Amino acid sequence: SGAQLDMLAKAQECFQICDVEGKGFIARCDMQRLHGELPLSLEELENVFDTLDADGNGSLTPEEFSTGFSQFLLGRTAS
Amino acid sequence: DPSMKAGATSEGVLANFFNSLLSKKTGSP
Repeated sequence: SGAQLDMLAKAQECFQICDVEGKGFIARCDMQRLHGELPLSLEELENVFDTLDADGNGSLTPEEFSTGFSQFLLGRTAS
Repeated sequence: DPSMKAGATSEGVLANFFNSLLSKKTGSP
């Protein structure tokens, strides 16, 4: 659907903000680099990383990222 | 019931993270 495509596009743009080097995945250090750019503490950023890294392999793929992003959007529209 | 939610990260932190990214995206030139 159009809404789904829109969601994926937003997720991809947010992914690229985190993946500053364009590696194609987000490492833990990329997340720590966002400290100072986003109003979150280092601990919160680590928590977010661990939550999104569903398989726990230490890197966030675009798929894992967009899954977390869509769950966030669903939770927001549900409330 | 919020106590049903397992894991260290509250939904609020995750929401804060994504909201910040979205506002950063729209705020950049």
